[in-house]
Amino acid sequence: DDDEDSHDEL
Amino acid sequence: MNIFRFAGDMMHLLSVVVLLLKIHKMKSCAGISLKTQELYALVFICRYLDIFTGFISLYNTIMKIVFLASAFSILWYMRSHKVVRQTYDKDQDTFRHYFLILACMVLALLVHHKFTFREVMWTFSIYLEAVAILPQLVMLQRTRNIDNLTGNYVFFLGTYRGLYMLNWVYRYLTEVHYHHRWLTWISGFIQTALYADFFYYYVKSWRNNEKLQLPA
Repeated sequence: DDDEDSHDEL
Repeated sequence: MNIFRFAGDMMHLLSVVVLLLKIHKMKSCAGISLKTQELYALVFICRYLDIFTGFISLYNTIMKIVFLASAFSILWYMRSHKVVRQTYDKDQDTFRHYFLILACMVLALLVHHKFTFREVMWTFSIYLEAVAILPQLVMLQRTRNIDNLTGNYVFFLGTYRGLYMLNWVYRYLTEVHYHHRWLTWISGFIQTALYADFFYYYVKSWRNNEKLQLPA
Protein backbone atom coordinates (compact mmCIF):
# COMPACT_ATOMS: atom_id res chain seq x y z
CA ASP A 1 0.00 0.00 0.00
CA ASP A 2 1.72 3.14 -1.15
CA ASP A 3 -0.94 5.47 0.20
CA GLU A 4 1.27 7.02 2.86
CA ASP A 5 4.10 7.52 0.41
CA SER A 6 1.91 9.47 -1.95
CA HIS A 7 2.26 12.64 0.14
CA ASP A 8 4.65 14.08 -2.38
CA GLU A 9 3.47 17.67 -1.98
CA LEU A 10 4.42 20.28 0.57
CA MET B 1 6.23 18.65 -11.02
CA ASN B 2 3.90 20.90 -12.97
CA ILE B 3 4.03 24.67 -13.26
CA PHE B 4 1.05 25.24 -10.93
CA ARG B 5 2.61 23.27 -8.09
CA PHE B 6 5.96 25.00 -8.59
CA ALA B 7 4.38 28.46 -8.78
CA GLY B 8 2.36 27.62 -5.64
CA ASP B 9 5.50 26.60 -3.76
CA MET B 10 7.28 29.76 -4.89
CA MET B 11 4.36 31.90 -3.66
CA HIS B 12 4.50 30.09 -0.34
CA LEU B 13 8.25 30.64 -0.14
CA LEU B 14 7.87 34.27 -1.17
CA SER B 15 5.33 34.87 1.60
CA VAL B 16 7.77 33.55 4.19
CA VAL B 17 10.63 35.61 2.72
CA VAL B 18 8.49 38.77 2.81
CA LEU B 19 7.55 38.16 6.43
CA LEU B 20 11.12 37.45 7.49
CA LEU B 21 12.26 40.53 5.59
CA LYS B 22 9.79 42.67 7.52
CA ILE B 23 10.84 41.15 10.83
CA HIS B 24 14.57 41.09 10.18
CA LYS B 25 15.07 44.40 8.36
CA MET B 26 12.35 46.54 9.90
CA LYS B 27 12.74 44.84 13.29
CA SER B 28 8.98 44.85 13.48
CA CYS B 29 6.18 42.29 13.58
CA ALA B 30 3.43 44.90 13.83
CA GLY B 31 0.17 43.58 12.43
CA ILE B 32 1.39 39.96 12.42
CA SER B 33 -0.57 37.38 14.42
CA LEU B 34 1.62 35.22 16.63
CA LYS B 35 -1.28 32.77 16.88
CA THR B 36 -1.37 32.20 13.14
CA GLN B 37 2.42 31.70 13.18
CA GLU B 38 2.10 29.15 15.99
CA LEU B 39 -0.54 27.29 14.00
CA TYR B 40 1.70 27.18 10.90
CA ALA B 41 4.61 25.81 12.95
CA LEU B 42 2.27 23.07 14.20
CA VAL B 43 1.04 22.43 10.64
CA PHE B 44 4.60 21.91 9.38
CA ILE B 45 5.60 19.68 12.30
CA CYS B 46 2.61 17.39 11.80
CA ARG B 47 2.84 17.28 8.01
CA TYR B 48 6.58 16.75 7.74
CA LEU B 49 6.86 13.89 10.24
CA ASP B 50 8.35 11.88 7.39
CA ILE B 51 11.09 14.41 6.69
CA PHE B 52 13.91 11.99 7.54
CA THR B 53 12.19 8.73 6.66
CA GLY B 54 10.31 9.33 3.43
CA PHE B 55 12.57 10.72 0.73
CA ILE B 56 10.75 12.08 -2.32
CA SER B 57 13.23 14.49 -3.86
CA LEU B 58 15.99 16.83 -2.80
CA TYR B 59 13.64 19.69 -3.68
CA ASN B 60 10.96 18.38 -1.29
CA THR B 61 13.39 17.80 1.57
CA ILE B 62 15.01 21.22 1.23
CA MET B 63 11.63 22.97 1.06
CA LYS B 64 10.43 21.10 4.16
CA ILE B 65 13.53 22.18 6.06
CA VAL B 66 13.09 25.77 4.86
CA PHE B 67 9.43 25.91 5.94
CA LEU B 68 10.16 24.36 9.34
CA ALA B 69 13.21 26.55 9.97
CA SER B 70 11.46 29.74 8.88
CA ALA B 71 8.38 28.96 11.01
CA PHE B 72 10.53 28.51 14.11
CA SER B 73 12.69 31.55 13.44
CA ILE B 74 9.55 33.68 13.07
CA LEU B 75 8.27 32.35 16.39
CA TRP B 76 11.63 33.02 18.01
CA TYR B 77 11.70 36.60 16.71
CA MET B 78 8.16 37.35 17.83
CA ARG B 79 8.55 35.82 21.28
CA SER B 80 12.20 36.32 22.21
CA HIS B 81 13.91 39.00 20.15
CA LYS B 82 14.27 42.00 22.44
CA VAL B 83 13.25 44.59 19.83
CA VAL B 84 10.85 42.64 17.62
CA ARG B 85 8.76 41.20 20.46
CA GLN B 86 7.91 44.73 21.66
CA THR B 87 6.24 45.46 18.31
CA TYR B 88 3.88 42.50 18.70
CA ASP B 89 0.37 43.75 19.29
CA LYS B 90 -0.87 41.19 21.78
CA ASP B 91 -4.13 42.97 22.55
CA GLN B 92 -5.24 42.77 18.91
CA ASP B 93 -4.34 39.09 18.63
CA THR B 94 -7.17 37.61 20.64
CA PHE B 95 -8.39 34.71 18.49
CA ARG B 96 -8.94 31.51 20.51
CA HIS B 97 -6.65 29.43 18.35
CA TYR B 98 -6.64 26.45 20.72
CA PHE B 99 -10.21 25.79 19.68
CA LEU B 100 -9.09 25.54 16.07
CA ILE B 101 -6.44 22.99 17.07
CA LEU B 102 -8.95 20.97 19.06
CA ALA B 103 -11.64 21.07 16.35
CA CYS B 104 -9.17 20.07 13.61
CA MET B 105 -7.81 17.20 15.73
CA VAL B 106 -11.29 15.86 16.41
CA LEU B 107 -12.18 16.16 12.73
CA ALA B 108 -8.94 14.42 11.68
CA LEU B 109 -9.71 11.55 14.07
CA LEU B 110 -13.19 11.22 12.58
CA VAL B 111 -12.57 11.98 8.89
CA HIS B 112 -9.40 10.58 7.32
CA HIS B 113 -8.35 8.20 4.59
CA LYS B 114 -6.53 5.75 6.80
CA PHE B 115 -6.36 5.32 10.57
CA THR B 116 -2.63 5.36 11.14
CA PHE B 117 -0.71 7.83 13.28
CA ARG B 118 1.02 9.47 10.35
CA GLU B 119 -2.06 9.67 8.18
CA VAL B 120 -4.18 11.21 10.98
CA MET B 121 -1.44 13.74 11.73
CA TRP B 122 -1.13 14.54 8.04
CA THR B 123 -4.91 15.01 7.80
CA PHE B 124 -4.88 17.18 10.93
CA SER B 125 -2.21 19.39 9.31
CA ILE B 126 -4.34 19.77 6.18
CA TYR B 127 -7.41 20.83 8.21
CA LEU B 128 -5.42 23.14 10.47
CA GLU B 129 -3.64 24.81 7.55
CA ALA B 130 -7.02 25.62 5.99
CA VAL B 131 -8.06 27.72 9.00
CA ALA B 132 -4.67 28.85 10.36
CA ILE B 133 -4.99 32.24 8.68
CA LEU B 134 -8.11 33.18 10.69
CA PRO B 135 -6.32 34.89 13.64
CA GLN B 136 -4.27 36.86 11.09
CA LEU B 137 -7.35 37.94 9.12
CA VAL B 138 -9.08 39.07 12.31
CA MET B 139 -5.99 41.04 13.26
CA LEU B 140 -5.77 42.66 9.81
CA GLN B 141 -9.33 43.82 10.13
CA ARG B 142 -8.45 45.58 13.37
CA THR B 143 -5.30 47.18 11.97
CA ARG B 144 -5.94 50.66 10.58
CA ASN B 145 -2.66 50.95 8.73
CA ILE B 146 -1.67 47.70 7.07
CA ASP B 147 1.87 48.12 5.76
CA ASN B 148 2.81 46.85 2.30
CA LEU B 149 4.91 43.93 3.51
CA THR B 150 2.08 42.59 5.71
CA GLY B 151 -0.43 42.99 2.87
CA ASN B 152 1.88 41.21 0.42
CA TYR B 153 2.62 38.48 2.94
CA VAL B 154 -1.06 37.60 3.27
CA PHE B 155 -1.62 37.93 -0.48
CA PHE B 156 1.19 35.50 -1.38
CA LEU B 157 0.06 33.09 1.33
CA GLY B 158 -3.48 33.11 -0.05
CA THR B 159 -2.40 32.67 -3.66
CA TYR B 160 -0.30 29.61 -2.85
CA ARG B 161 -3.17 27.24 -2.05
CA GLY B 162 -5.19 28.51 -4.98
CA LEU B 163 -2.33 27.50 -7.30
CA TYR B 164 -2.16 24.13 -5.55
CA MET B 165 -5.80 23.57 -6.49
CA LEU B 166 -4.95 24.11 -10.16
CA ASN B 167 -2.08 21.65 -9.62
CA TRP B 168 -4.52 19.03 -8.24
CA VAL B 169 -6.83 19.47 -11.22
CA TYR B 170 -3.85 19.17 -13.58
CA ARG B 171 -2.56 16.04 -11.84
CA TYR B 172 -6.03 14.51 -11.79
CA LEU B 173 -6.27 14.96 -15.56
CA THR B 174 -2.73 13.90 -16.45
CA GLU B 175 -1.58 11.28 -13.92
CA VAL B 176 -3.00 7.78 -14.11
CA HIS B 177 -1.98 6.75 -10.60
CA TYR B 178 -2.61 10.05 -8.92
CA HIS B 179 -3.97 9.51 -5.40
CA HIS B 180 -6.39 12.36 -5.17
CA ARG B 181 -7.82 12.92 -1.74
CA TRP B 182 -11.11 14.70 -1.66
CA LEU B 183 -10.49 16.00 1.88
CA THR B 184 -7.47 17.88 0.52
CA TRP B 185 -9.56 19.41 -2.27
CA ILE B 186 -12.27 20.57 0.14
CA SER B 187 -9.73 21.92 2.66
CA GLY B 188 -7.80 23.68 -0.11
CA PHE B 189 -10.97 25.24 -1.37
CA ILE B 190 -11.99 26.47 2.10
CA GLN B 191 -8.45 27.74 2.71
CA THR B 192 -8.48 29.80 -0.49
CA ALA B 193 -12.07 30.97 -0.04
CA LEU B 194 -11.22 32.45 3.37
CA TYR B 195 -9.02 34.94 1.54
CA ALA B 196 -11.74 36.04 -0.91
CA ASP B 197 -12.64 39.15 1.06
CA PHE B 198 -9.00 40.06 1.58
CA PHE B 199 -8.17 39.52 -2.14
CA TYR B 200 -10.98 41.84 -3.10
CA TYR B 201 -9.70 44.74 -0.98
CA TYR B 202 -6.06 44.00 -1.81
CA VAL B 203 -6.67 44.25 -5.57
CA LYS B 204 -8.92 47.27 -5.11
CA SER B 205 -6.33 49.20 -3.10
CA TRP B 206 -3.63 48.20 -5.60
CA ARG B 207 -5.67 49.40 -8.59
CA ASN B 208 -6.61 52.67 -6.92
CA ASN B 209 -3.09 53.11 -5.62
CA GLU B 210 -4.41 53.46 -2.10
CA LYS B 211 -3.31 52.10 1.23
CA LEU B 212 -4.82 48.72 2.04
CA GLN B 213 -7.52 48.86 4.68
CA LEU B 214 -10.13 46.25 5.49
CA PRO B 215 -13.59 47.40 6.54
CA ALA B 216 -14.23 46.72 10.22
